[in-house]
Amino acid sequence: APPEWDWRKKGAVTKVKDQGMCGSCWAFSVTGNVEGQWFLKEGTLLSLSEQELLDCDKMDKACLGGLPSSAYMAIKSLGGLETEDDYKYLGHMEACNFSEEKVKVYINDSVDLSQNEQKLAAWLAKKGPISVAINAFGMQFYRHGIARPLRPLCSPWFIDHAVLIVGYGNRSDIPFWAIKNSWGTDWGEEGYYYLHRGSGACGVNTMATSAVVN
Amino acid sequence: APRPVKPRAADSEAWELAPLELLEPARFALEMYNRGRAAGKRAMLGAVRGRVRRAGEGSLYSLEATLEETPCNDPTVCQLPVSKKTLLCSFEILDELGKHILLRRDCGPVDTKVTDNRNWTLNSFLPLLNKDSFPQDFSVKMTSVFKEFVTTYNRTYDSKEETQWRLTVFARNMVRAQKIQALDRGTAQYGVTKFSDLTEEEFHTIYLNPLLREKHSKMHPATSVNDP
Repeated sequence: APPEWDWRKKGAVTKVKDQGMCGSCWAFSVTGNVEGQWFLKEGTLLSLSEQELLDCDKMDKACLGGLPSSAYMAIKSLGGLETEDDYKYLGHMEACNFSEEKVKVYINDSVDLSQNEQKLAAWLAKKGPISVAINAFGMQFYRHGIARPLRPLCSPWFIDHAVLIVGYGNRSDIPFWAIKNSWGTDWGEEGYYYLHRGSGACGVNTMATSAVVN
Repeated sequence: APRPVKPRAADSEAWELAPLELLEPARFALEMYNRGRAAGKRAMLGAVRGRVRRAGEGSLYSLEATLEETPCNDPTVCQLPVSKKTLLCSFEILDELGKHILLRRDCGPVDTKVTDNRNWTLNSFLPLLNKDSFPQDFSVKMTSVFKEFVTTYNRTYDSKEETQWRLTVFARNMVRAQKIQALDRGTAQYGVTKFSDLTEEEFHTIYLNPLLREKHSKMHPATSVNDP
């Protein structure tokens, strides 16, 4: 992997969104990944609809939570994703209002990524932002800097938040993952969370996935 | 900014199980930890806190505990002072009809660098926080910080009671943030955020995603990248 990478600087990442009072992080993580994949294949950055997933992905549970793996399946079976503008985020489940004609983005497949963080970095640099799930310990009070909670407090077994890795690097020799969160720009570093890289911190390497656009 | 939900009964807050309720699962966790250890090498229970999720006939306890291990088990040959090794453990214990099953145990030594440099943090992390034990000046400072928080994040509460409750939650959270800060080995700073007036349970319920703990369906493994 290159020593550092940041997809934000390459225009592959949309602005930070806000899931509101709704456990829909899984939808934001997945749309963020698809936005990146589409950008890399087609050269266009589109902000995609999480609300479509909340309303129409019947395998997941909208604001009560969901799994990226089933969200990819839902996107495939629905036929794609509409844009944020066409299917606006409401932060609660409504009847499915999906329209095939408004689909702007499709995916062909989805893949599980390695648990090796070096391989994840290499994959990210070449293929785009990665959907991951982490233990959100401490994030309620996180303001800035690179988080590295004690492992027993941030166990990889207690994964409860899905986010999007958009880059990595080192700050004063401390390796980090740059993570796009979905709690608005008034949280963390302009909406971003920086987590220690290389130690499996908070289970960041346990559920890394991506959509595939051919 | 999202508006916090109504106040909950104090006893429903996460990590606030009554000590008596914790006793049995904590003893069981300690017993499991000490299983197979010689009498002189057994750990002792330090502080413990926990939460429980009940479903049907079962209760799932999540405990955080400190265990003290004395490296020297023969006081006649030990050099004084004998330093204790403190472990920070998290346990998950299922109680089904009174039968305990240890589902998970995750223990690690408390970072000595952290504890040496910031003794107060370890001490403050360990005991259960007693909301009545805040000193006077702490309350005054907290009220001022809370007022700033309310202004910054444009919070409105329905009643004086709710405001008072949120202040209590906020003050507890500030202490929690300090503990998290003390136990972080990176460069992260923790403190007031827009979620500072939510209890841990509210925050988990509203913003997090428990389904991620479920087993997800396996997809094709990605081909590795050879030449970036």
